[in-house]
Amino acid sequence: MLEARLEQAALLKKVVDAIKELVQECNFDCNDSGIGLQAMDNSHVALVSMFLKSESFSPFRCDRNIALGINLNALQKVLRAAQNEDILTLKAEDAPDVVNLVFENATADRISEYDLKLMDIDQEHLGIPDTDYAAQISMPSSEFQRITRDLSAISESVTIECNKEGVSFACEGDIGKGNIKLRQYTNVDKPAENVEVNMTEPVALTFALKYLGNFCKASGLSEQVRLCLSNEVPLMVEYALANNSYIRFYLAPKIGD
Amino acid sequence: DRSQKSILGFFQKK
Repeated sequence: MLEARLEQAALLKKVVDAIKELVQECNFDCNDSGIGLQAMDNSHVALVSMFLKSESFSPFRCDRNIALGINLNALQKVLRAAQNEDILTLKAEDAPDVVNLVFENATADRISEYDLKLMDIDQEHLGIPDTDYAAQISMPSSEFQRITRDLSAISESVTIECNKEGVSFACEGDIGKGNIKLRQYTNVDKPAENVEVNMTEPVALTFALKYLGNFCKASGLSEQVRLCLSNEVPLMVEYALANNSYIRFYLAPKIGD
Repeated sequence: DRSQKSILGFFQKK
């Protein structure tokens, strides 16, 4: 059976908010190392890969591998009943028809219990190759969200270029063009504001802003975001969570003239 | 114009 207790319901609420535009139905794969999820969007352009390590829960128990096939819209409806600060416990039998969610407030004078029906989802898993990315950029997630939003007003696509000058986000549309350059920045007192650029070779790739805008829905999960790029491979956008848990998005580039 | 690639062109099905 599965029993996984989260100190704050906010984490699961934010995870579901972050992925439900991209994916409507998916399996939450539970095993003794934690709860994972991998799913493509309908058009097979983007992929989300999330893993909440067992250490992110206290306690965590999962005796055997269990796939919880969940409609994220339905899960969100149930999670709306949880306050951000509630303690959230997920429970499921070994071959479950439902997942049980319990929300307790901090003073333990309210306990809400919900059963969410599960569905059979035949989901393909993709092997994500280990990649030595040519460029890695860490920046405030709010900054990335702002850049994505601002450029979306101009164009459908953005070209992210990384060279020894720094990183630039450029786009061109009917009304004109825009370009945002970021340079390395270190603030010892406020590391959340740091911009770090690590590059082994120059990279320039073009991506659809619509998907980047979707990824930015995860901004509330982490103050920093990491962009990893190599020429002619999907972009990885990573929001690191506590206890080595993570939510990663992959986006196939636009290629060719 | 550039064309949007599929993620399946990069990551193989397991």
